[in-house]
Amino acid sequence: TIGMIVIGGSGTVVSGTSTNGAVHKIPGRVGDSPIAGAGSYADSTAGGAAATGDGDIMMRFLPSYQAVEYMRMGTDPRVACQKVISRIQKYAPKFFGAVICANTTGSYGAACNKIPGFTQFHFMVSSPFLSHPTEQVVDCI
Amino acid sequence: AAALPVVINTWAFKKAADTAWGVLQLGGSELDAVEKGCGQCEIDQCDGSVGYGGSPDESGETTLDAMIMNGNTMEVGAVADLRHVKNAISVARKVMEYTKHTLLVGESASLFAVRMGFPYEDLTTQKSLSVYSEWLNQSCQPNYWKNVIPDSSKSCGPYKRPEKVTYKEEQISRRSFHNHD
Repeated sequence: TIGMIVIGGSGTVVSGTSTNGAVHKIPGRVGDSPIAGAGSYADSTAGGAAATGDGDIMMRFLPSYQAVEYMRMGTDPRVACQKVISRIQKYAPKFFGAVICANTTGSYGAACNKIPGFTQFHFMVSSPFLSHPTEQVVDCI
Repeated sequence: AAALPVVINTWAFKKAADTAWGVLQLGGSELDAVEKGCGQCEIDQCDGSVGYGGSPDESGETTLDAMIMNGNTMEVGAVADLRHVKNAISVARKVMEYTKHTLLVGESASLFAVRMGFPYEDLTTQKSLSVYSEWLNQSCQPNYWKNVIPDSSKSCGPYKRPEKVTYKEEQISRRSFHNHD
């Protein structure tokens, strides 16, 4: 799955996702990716977020919407991402998942759920401060 | 705002990031950047988790899900279980721009896509077929069933609910009950 957030110079926030879903899924199964608020969410007055991972679990918690609402309240994007991961951890401690967050000032962050074999999450960032699109990594919580 | 514009995407999908950033540099809109950026992964089949030829379902078919959201207007376009059409996020954008709906699903979404000018193609590849046949040869493990018979952790289906006998089976047993001298 790819989830993407773009914030333009004027502050316009757009988000998107694309995926082919879970391998060997039962025909008709849809995960979190195409669900606004789960797969991704964008509000130019607050920020954007996008999720990837086990969509069957994650979609129930609307992590992208919740992260944007945390950023609306002033929470730093990295912390907002961590908070939504923590909310899911309570019910599904071993779920596979990660979230990226960005607010309207261009600050960004990411978070992921630490499970055996998945202890770091890599994501890409492009901004005027970076000479070219850069791969960044975050330690899971 | 000096830190804007910004593009951030999941996983180390560098070409997708390059594509989105390039669209912005050439004066394209944020919607264009997300569509083309995610669309790049649909072309590149990033990680086998995006686009055609990946993640075959229980019948061996690849289907796609995608969405796009405009944070200025809060408009959303989305497709789910999209069949036979490769450009999922572009179809999602067409849902946003040419309908008052938010989400179209399944074969109906494919018919909408064809009407919007997208080609109707087979999303299966040699790779997805081999992933599928290998899965069949391993008793269909892993799968997403539970509480069914036969035991879905040990064998393929078709599966059914254990506690309730199906209607047909009831009929057969009732008929044999009367079927006596």
